[in-house]
Amino acid sequence: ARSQFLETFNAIKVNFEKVFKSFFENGEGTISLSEHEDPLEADIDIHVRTKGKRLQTLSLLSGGEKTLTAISLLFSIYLVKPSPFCILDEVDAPLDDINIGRFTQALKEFSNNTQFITVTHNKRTMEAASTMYGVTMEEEGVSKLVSVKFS
Amino acid sequence: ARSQFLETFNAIKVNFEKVFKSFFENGEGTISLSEHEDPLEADIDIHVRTKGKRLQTLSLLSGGEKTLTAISLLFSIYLVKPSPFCILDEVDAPLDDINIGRFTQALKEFSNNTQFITVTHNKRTMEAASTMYGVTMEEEGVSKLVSVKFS
Amino acid sequence: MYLSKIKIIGFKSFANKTELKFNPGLSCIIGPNGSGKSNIVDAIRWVLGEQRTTALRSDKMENVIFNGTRSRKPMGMAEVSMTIENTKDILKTEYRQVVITRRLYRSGESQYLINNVPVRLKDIIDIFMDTGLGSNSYSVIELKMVESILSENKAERRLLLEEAA
Amino acid sequence: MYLSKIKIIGFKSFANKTELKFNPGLSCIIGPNGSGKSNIVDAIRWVLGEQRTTALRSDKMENVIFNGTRSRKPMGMAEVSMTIENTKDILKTEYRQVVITRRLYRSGESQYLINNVPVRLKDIIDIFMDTGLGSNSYSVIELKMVESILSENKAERRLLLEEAA
Ligand SMILES: Nc1ncnc2c1ncn2[C@@H]1O[C@H](COP(=O)(O)OP(=O)(O)OP(=O)(O)O)[C@@H](O)[C@H]1O
Ligand SMILES: Nc1ncnc2c1ncn2[C@@H]1O[C@H](COP(=O)(O)OP(=O)(O)OP(=O)(O)O)[C@@H](O)[C@H]1O
Ligand SMILES: [Mg+2]
Ligand SMILES: [Mg+2]
Repeated sequence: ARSQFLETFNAIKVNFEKVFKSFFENGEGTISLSEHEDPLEADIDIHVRTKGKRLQTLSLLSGGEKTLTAISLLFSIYLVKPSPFCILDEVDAPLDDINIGRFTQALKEFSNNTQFITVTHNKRTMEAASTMYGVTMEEEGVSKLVSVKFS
Repeated sequence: ARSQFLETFNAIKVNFEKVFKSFFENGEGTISLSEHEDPLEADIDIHVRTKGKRLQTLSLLSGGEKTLTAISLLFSIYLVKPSPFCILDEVDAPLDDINIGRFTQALKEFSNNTQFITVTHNKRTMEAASTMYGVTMEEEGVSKLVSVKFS
Repeated sequence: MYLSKIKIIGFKSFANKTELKFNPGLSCIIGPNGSGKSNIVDAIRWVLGEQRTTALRSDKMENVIFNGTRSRKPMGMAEVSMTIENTKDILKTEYRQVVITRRLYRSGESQYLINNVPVRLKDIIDIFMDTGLGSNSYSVIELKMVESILSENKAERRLLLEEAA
Repeated sequence: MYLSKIKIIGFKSFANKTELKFNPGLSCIIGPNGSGKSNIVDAIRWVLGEQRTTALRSDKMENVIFNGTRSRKPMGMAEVSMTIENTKDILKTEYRQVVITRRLYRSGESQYLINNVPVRLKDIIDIFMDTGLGSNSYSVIELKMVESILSENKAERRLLLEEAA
């Protein structure tokens, strides 16, 4: 179990470095296991450096940077062990236009292995989808679906 | 102190009922003090009812509905005791287009008594502002201001 | 493996029978605040076996049953069915297509079915073993999780990676 | 009463002296993720006397001083000045215009000034007494507060209403 965990961890780590770089142009990020006798008990540390800064405390990151860092970790896990489907509820809300573009680009690349369903208020995220459902409440308090399918 | 608190509380309550209604077309909201010997120790309960439902648990409200409920309470307090200025950091992120319209409308109405400064990624919120500053990082890691003032 | 259909009736604001069909690839759900989008997300968590009422924004499980409006009475049961195409034989079953159903009655009585055969909650959890699905996994992501993934308390991160390993 | 100017130098990502001028009425601040918008919000909280490092996203106060990049050294001091037009005589002072300044040196030494006269933190807090300003008030609102205002734990709401009463 220990060696399996370490093997999985290292695969996730390699992915994290790649995915993080795709979101943060001039940044670098990695993960590491904290010092511990038993790797199965160690903490997972996240280290990031954005645009020209030296190593950064996660708490000082901006709202959008935190969201992209967390999404990078989640996508890194998917690449190792694809979740067959993944629902994302308004995770794009803190992102600016450029980052929404990078986010939807990443979704398209991973959607070969993982089926993504996003809930969003953002036009660019909508444009990236191939199927779209609208939810409304014509009758008060009762949800109704309107399909706006493209394919 | 007790009668002053009750007087303030009732003024806030009257405002909350009005402001809530301006955000929730078919809804009603109010606040009340929980049962307690000393009103200064009582809890403040929030009761809301949205579109045709009966009284609702706050936790069952949607992301956008929660944001508007909290904003209604904050604006109700401002109407009683205007904070001279108020900074809103991306509170519009969970709101759909129609609610962003109602939100910016409320900001314009209150901006006679309170100076509002909003941080936003949303075009409609930007359009409502009379002064706009853009922040960028031309040199890595160093913020720089670009003024996009209108008036 | 992909989710091809979700059927919702009596669950939260979905008083009327509602079906969503999906293709593999990227889909999105849009609509005004309060219209029911996150309720669909809750329905997916619930049919996968979610037992934590807080993850469903409730204090009791009964709150997921449609609770009525001024013009409609509350309903007596909530039901969600999810159809999964078992294309890569990821699910632990010989079926090509698997329909998972969960029902909850106001009485508190619960039912779980796989392809219309009554099973126990445990059987639903087992079928998703090792797939990265199942309700405690990283298949449903919302903004609140961003804070917990990055927080000082590293337990959340631990759980995520353990699911994968 | 309104905020007419903010001057920031050495505070978080604002290595260069930066001035924002405001009119009464509605203003907005825009820009890409990570560009420094919330840092301006933090600067406003800080100059009003915020002492809780968590409200400034730091574990120590020293973290608000510009901490350098690959091409720039860290700075030795952070300074924020806020100019307030005391139009309705709301502030407890006879001045028509009040400039509040806060400085922090890496040594840990702090300075507070009102119209360039050194004062104590207490004097800054006093000048804002009863105005609904001051760092523990409802003048800076972010999304995290929405959850706490509506949470089961009603202490947050209590605090807000007490500020007003
Ligand atoms: N058991 C129930 N019966 C009826 N209606 C319910 C029930 N539980 C929740 N609701 C209603 O569902 C609505 C919330 O829906 P939901 O959270 O899906 O909205 P949303 O589309 O995600 O909105 P947002 O864009 O604001 O996040 C609330 O108005 C709530 O009253
Ligand atoms: N002491 C410091 N010295 C230099 N840079 C700092 C310091 N503290 C924070 N920063 C940087 O400021 C940036 C965050 O800025 P800020 O939170 O203002 O972004 P933002 O414009 O609000 O972005 P978003 O739209 O994502 O919320 C981070 O990249 C962080 O590295
Ligand atoms: Mg929602
Ligand atoms: Mg920010």
